Amino acid sequence: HDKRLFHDEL
Amino acid sequence: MNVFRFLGDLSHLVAIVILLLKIWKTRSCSGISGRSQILFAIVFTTRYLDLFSNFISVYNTSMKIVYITCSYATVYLIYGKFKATYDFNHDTFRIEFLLVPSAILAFLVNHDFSPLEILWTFSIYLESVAILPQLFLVSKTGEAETITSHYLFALGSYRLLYLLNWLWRYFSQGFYDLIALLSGILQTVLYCDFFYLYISKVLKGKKLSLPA
Repeated sequence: HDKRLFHDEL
Repeated sequence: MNVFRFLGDLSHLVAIVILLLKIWKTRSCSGISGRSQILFAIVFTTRYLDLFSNFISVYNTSMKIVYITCSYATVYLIYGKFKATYDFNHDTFRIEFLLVPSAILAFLVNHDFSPLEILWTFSIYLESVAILPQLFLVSKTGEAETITSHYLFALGSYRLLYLLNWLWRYFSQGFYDLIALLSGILQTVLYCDFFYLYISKVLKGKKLSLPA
């Protein structure tokens, strides 16, 4: 998965 | 983390705390749309399901817990403790017209067809329109208490600051997320007329009243 799926924002 | 995102989170936290304190201190939720608060509770619930499975940082986890706790506490105060002061006559925006399209769109347009990702996308779409019942209530009553207008200003500023954060992240690290960006633009646009009234009236000490 690209990093976008890693939602690091609230 | 950049300054815009930090200020955005701060503004969001301030808005949530202002609202909770307003209801608690005045023991009244007059002028507050309970329906919008229900939508925000749904937004946080569907967005932060990975709260325990996906640790990012102490900051991230603690803010998520604060947001979820405060949003449910606010809904409880409105529909539970102070429901006698709840303005159910004017808080009539049909939230199913926001929930259903957001859910359908989340199935059609998302980054990944997995349950968590679709729920995250649903929460992004829903958040962009979750303030509509509140703005509708203010337009129906024709005015808003000053503390409520500060709440709305802080809440509107949070996503505006996030737009600046995404601009910053695009130019500094090539990061962008069209779903969050376009929803954030819509969300902020919905506040435009309120921002105008807030800056032209409330900051001059007048009460926020919509032209009848």
